[in-house]
Amino acid sequence: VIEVDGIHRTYGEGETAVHALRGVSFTVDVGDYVAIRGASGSGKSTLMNILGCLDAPTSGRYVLEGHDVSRLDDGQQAILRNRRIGFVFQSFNLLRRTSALANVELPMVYARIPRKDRHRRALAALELVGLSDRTHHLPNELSGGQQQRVAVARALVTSPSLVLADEPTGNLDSMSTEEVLVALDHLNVVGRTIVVITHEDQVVAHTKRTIELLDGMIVSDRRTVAV
Amino acid sequence: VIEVDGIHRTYGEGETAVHALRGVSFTVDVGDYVAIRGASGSGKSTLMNILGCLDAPTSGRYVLEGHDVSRLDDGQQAILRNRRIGFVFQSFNLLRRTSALANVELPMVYARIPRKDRHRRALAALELVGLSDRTHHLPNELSGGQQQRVAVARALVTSPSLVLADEPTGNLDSMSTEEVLVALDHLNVVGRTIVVITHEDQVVAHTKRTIELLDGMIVSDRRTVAV
Ligand SMILES: Nc1ncnc2c1ncn2[C@@H]1O[C@H](COP(=O)(O)OP(=O)(O)OP(=O)(O)O)[C@@H](O)[C@H]1O
Ligand SMILES: Nc1ncnc2c1ncn2[C@@H]1O[C@H](COP(=O)(O)OP(=O)(O)OP(=O)(O)O)[C@@H](O)[C@H]1O
Ligand SMILES: [Mg+2]
Ligand SMILES: [Mg+2]
Repeated sequence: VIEVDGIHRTYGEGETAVHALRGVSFTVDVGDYVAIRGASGSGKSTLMNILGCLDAPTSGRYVLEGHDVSRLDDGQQAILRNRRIGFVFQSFNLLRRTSALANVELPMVYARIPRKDRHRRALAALELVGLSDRTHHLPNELSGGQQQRVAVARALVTSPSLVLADEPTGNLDSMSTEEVLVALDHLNVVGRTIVVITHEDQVVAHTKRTIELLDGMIVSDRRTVAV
Repeated sequence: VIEVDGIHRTYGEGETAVHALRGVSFTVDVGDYVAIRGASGSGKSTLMNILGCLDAPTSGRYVLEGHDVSRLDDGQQAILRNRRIGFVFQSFNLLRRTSALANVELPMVYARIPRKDRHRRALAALELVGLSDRTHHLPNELSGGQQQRVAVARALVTSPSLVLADEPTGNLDSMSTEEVLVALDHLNVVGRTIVVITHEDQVVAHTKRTIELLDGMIVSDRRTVAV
């Protein structure tokens, strides 16, 4: 489902240029469950943004579900992104003037799902992450970990074929972390592909493969469970 | 240095009221190193905001370094906060149009430290957290963990008598986490008081006492190392 070939991503130019990715190549088959680890600043989020069609590589090729992403225009990329990918951002990116429930409904609005179904499915997603009693709160009326869980619920609510999660449990205690992992595991069991950036062993334990980045390059790629 | 007595904090009123803190009492002596743990939503950040004079309790008493905080006006609280406390926020709260270096210099501007000294000390603080090569980057040109480390550097740069850190390592791999902990340990060794909210065992291992919150109340308070 994912094919990355010789991906480079450089910010800036000349002396102050930052080479965030320096030739990254790997493939991910349908139903895989991949953890991406690496030091702070090693290029994990940069790679994730490219996988999620939110950023373009400086060079190299990215093929998503058979589409060469560089050959799609912005509109086509947006459609691919909204229909096939669920994204948990490292900084949540919730709409601030919107309730938890409305935030979780948003991907379904793009997918043209009827209002009644959106409401029901958003409630179910929030219940999965233990937030049934916070549906009408605004993000600034929620704890840091509750905001993170709303971001997780939003990424999962359309049951997307590809889930990209950037440190989805960084603000969570082990019980809330386990709730999130159970939800991700369930999606993987029914055939969805999961890629999760994490630095927590508890999360890695649920995955089938670990890719390790260092200074913008892959230094190890180990499978722990068959797909 | 900290005396908390019967602290309550309620958001909203009537049926939808959220009782974030329901009668919290404890003291912290100079030089203690306290971890605060608890489930997501249990009231940890709410407690931290009260300790940092950023929020007032609905009822109860808070005495900081001998001052009854409720008897100080806003100006006096701001002075106490800026001169005595270093705060690491769960969501970093960096100024977005300002470089990492300028963000770290900010507490020293309030403390009226001369420009040359500010520059030198900000560089030293950023070096402590491994960001010497990112000083001129803006927050949106930094990775999530790098932003978190700038927030840590900013909290430590005035060598404050009280450090309040809300999940300071949530976005960091174990090596960057260790760098932050070494910096906190060093401050504690020279007599500063540290209170850190965390859900990570690696962090708790460096502390001398663990307070556990559940549903806005303290359920355990255990010392592991003498002060
Ligand atoms: N402005 C607000 N209005 C209503 N409820 C609020 C508001 N701010 C926080 N809360 C609620 O207060 C409770 C405690 O929040 P707090 O941020 O202290 O939790 P926390 O222990 O820091 O959680 P986390 O580990 O997720 O960061 C949460 O259940 C939250 O939903
Ligand atoms: N707009 C930008 N301009 C310059 N450098 C940037 C920019 N954005 C990111 N970087 C740099 O690119 C590198 C990789 O960033 P990235 O966010 O991918 O790291 P990461 O592995 O996700 O780190 P973390 O674990 O801290 O979240 C970092 O060193 C960062 O400073
Ligand atoms: Mg990142
Ligand atoms: Mg919190």
